[in-house]
Amino acid sequence: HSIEQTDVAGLPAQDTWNPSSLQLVSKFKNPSSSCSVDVSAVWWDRAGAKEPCIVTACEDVVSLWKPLDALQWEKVHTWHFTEVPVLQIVPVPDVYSLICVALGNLEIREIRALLCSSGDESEKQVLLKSGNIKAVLGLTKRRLVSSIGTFCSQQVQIMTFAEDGGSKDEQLLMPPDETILTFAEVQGIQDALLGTTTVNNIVIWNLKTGQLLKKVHVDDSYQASVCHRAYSEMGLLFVVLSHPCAKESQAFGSPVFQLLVINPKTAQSVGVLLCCLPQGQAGRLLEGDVKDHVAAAVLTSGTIAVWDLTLGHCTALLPPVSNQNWSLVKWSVTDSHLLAGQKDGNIFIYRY
Amino acid sequence: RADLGPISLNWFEELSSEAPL
Repeated sequence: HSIEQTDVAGLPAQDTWNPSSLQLVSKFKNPSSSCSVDVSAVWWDRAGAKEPCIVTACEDVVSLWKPLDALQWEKVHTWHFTEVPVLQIVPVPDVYSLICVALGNLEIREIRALLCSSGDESEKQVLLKSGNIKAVLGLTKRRLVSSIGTFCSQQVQIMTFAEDGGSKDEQLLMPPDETILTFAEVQGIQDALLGTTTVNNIVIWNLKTGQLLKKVHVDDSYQASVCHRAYSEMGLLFVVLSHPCAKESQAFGSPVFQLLVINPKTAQSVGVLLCCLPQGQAGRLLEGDVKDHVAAAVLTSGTIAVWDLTLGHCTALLPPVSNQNWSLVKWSVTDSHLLAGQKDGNIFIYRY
Repeated sequence: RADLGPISLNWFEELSSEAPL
């Protein structure tokens, strides 16, 4: 019942990562005049069959791309946004033929569902939420959690989707009286939800009852942590965090991801793995995504780095292509592909 | 090595029965 203290992943790893672990599958360019902001994958119903499609988001347009063959993609739908720019795509597991997007300037002001009319296949938008939205996450079983407001005036809401993209059912969770930064579902416990807060706490809810079960204070050495993944095993909660505000240290370089173990009963926690950049790599985390045991990050240097959290080291580095820095990285939710994007609309799909 | 205190496999149910509704 004790845990090894923090191991540091990726430090002397220059010779252990394998550049060939990422193989280019296909690429396409989204010809948009505005800046590329996000990419994602979604299942889309076409003539009664569900197809794995790619969604690209620019500031003023979201596009759906369907596969023509293994190498080519065709744009089939576009949704336009003239008033408020798109900030991010919000993937919702277990839904198909529906895309959620967050809109706003610096902060999220609206969440919209994008879908097509069943009759004429024309694109339509449904406003789901509006206000001072601090955090949003799509959950399994067609649900979406969002927090609106700050501190004591905060509302944490779970919305369940109806077939037409609207909201079918709403439920409130007990707010933690501190501003929520990010949410994460807990694999292994169906009704558990985690949140990270601005004062470095991890909060745990019961989604069924709305109860706030526990607050766990985590190490103050990293502020404003983002929670990417959580799973419960053998009575312990394993949490993958990233630290966008972390400063470089001489000993470890720049920490990008951290695996933390929490005992939810006692609120004790300990770091078990710190994913740092391989020697010779500089930069900090711009954005990251974690799926199962693999974590990918775009670094300020323009390179994408991938860590295997079970092996405990960096397994792939993807330097900028055609002298253009990477700006987006996402794991596909429809297969094991890595989606990598550049600001000008280039999307590259790699097999990992 | 770090001691995390007593561990319960049913932590979620136990915390749910203790927390205010």
